[in-house]
Amino acid sequence: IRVGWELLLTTIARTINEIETQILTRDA
Amino acid sequence: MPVFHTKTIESILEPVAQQISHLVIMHEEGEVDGKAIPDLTAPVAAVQAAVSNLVRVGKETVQTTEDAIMRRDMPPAFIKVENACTKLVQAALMLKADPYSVQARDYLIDGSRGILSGTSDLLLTFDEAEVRKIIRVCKGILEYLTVAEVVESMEDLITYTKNLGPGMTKMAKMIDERQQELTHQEHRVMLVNSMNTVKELLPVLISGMTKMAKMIDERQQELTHQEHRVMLVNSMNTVKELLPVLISGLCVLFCGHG
Repeated sequence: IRVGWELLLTTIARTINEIETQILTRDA
Repeated sequence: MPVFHTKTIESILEPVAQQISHLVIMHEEGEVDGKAIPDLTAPVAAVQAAVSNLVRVGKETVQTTEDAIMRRDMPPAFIKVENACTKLVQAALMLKADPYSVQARDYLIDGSRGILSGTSDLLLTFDEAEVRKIIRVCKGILEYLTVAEVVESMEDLITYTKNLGPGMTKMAKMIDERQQELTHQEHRVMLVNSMNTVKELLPVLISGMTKMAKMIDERQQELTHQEHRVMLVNSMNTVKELLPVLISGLCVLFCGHG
């Protein structure tokens, strides 16, 4: 479970960063 | 049936959705009962920083966009993501004090689901704005198609087709890109078919207009007022056939949004 939660939170952080990039790209 | 209606959204959210679903099932089936959850302060801090950046960039976008619907729909999504993040922060604090905390585990699940839901709302809001851009181009074409009514000479027709061409090309490109993005096969097929119909009908329209303009240009005296009217009506009917086809094609774009 340690790997599970850490992995999920890491994926969430990466996903949010990716969405931020998407917003910046589309906005530009 | 795909959960996400565009490939971009699917590629971004699918990994998170799968992991959350997996962890929720593990918890619901009691596979992790009685096991300690370790300190998650560091990964939660990374999520918090990412959320903070996302909301900042998103708010800047809301301030600058001309799209009123986006301005209205984005702030609730920010609030959802921020609230979910707060739950994750609380969970991390609780786990530091008690690695067996049941409430912290629930907060982790709620927070993760909230992030998924909020980011999904955010991406949908953006996607809908992209669709509105396509619709604006299509509406421009529709409006210009009605100008066909006043084209009566070859000179007018040349100007008309010259003006129509770039818009049509732009619309075809946007719709082609859109259909490639859609995950639902039936939506894709409907959109492609609608666009193909437009592509097939357009030369018919131009050809009809050419015939009419030629006849008028040649000053065919035998052309009675009644015949002239019939030709004009036929030409306009072709234009009118295009309109519902285009509109139904565009409606397909929204199908994935429920």
